[in-house]
Amino acid sequence: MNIFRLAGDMTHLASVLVLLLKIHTIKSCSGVSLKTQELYALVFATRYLDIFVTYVSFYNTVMKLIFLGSSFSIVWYIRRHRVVRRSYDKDQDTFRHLFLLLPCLVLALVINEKFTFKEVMWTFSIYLEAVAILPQLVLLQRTRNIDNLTGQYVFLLGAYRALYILNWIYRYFTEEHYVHWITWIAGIIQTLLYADFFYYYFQSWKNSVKLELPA
Amino acid sequence: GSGSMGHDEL
Repeated sequence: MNIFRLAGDMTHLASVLVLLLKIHTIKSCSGVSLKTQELYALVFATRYLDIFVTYVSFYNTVMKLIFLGSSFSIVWYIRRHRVVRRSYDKDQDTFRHLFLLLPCLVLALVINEKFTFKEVMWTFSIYLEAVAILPQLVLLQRTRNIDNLTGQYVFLLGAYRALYILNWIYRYFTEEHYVHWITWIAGIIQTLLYADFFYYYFQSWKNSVKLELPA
Repeated sequence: GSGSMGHDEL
C-alpha cells in the first residue's frame, strides 16, 4: 500500500465519519441528500458482495465493514430516527434514483471484464459510485446555504477521489500489469464532478467567507 | 488481476 492510497482511504473514512457524527451529535441531517446516501449504501453492498468469501487483508475487511456500517447507519438515521428525520429536506432532494441506477446497470451489463453476477455487480458499483454524489451536489446548489460540516463532507470525498488517482498513477509505474481501465475512467469522471465544488470551496476558504454556491 | 478479481482497493 502506498501513501496516496492510505491517505485516500483515510479521507474517505473521515468523510463518512464527519457526516455520521454530525447527524448523531446535532440530530439534524439538514443539507444532506438521502438519495446520495442510499446510492452509496447500494455501492458498498454491491461492491463488497464477496466480503466474507475473498480475503485480501485485515485492513481491507475492517474498512469494508466500516463503510457498509456507516453508510447504512446514515440512511437509517435520515429515514427512521425520530428526531433526525424531521430535519430532512425532502422537497429539495428530488433527484431520481432511477435516472442514475438504470444507465449504470445497463453500462455494467455491456462494459465489464467478465460476464458473471459478481463481476457485473462490482462493475455496477464502480459506475454508480462515480455519479452517486450528483443528488448531493444538486441539493447544495439548490439550497446554496451550506453548513461547514456538509461542505467538509463533500470536500473530503473529493479529496479521496483525487488521492486515488495519484495512487493509480503511482501503482501504474511501480507495479507490473496494473491497468484497470474501467476503474480509472469511472474514477476520473467522478473526480471531475467535484471540480466545480472545489473551485467555490477554495474561493470561500481563501476569502474566509461562508461557502455559497451560485444559483 | 482483472476486474474485481485480485482487486485490493476499496
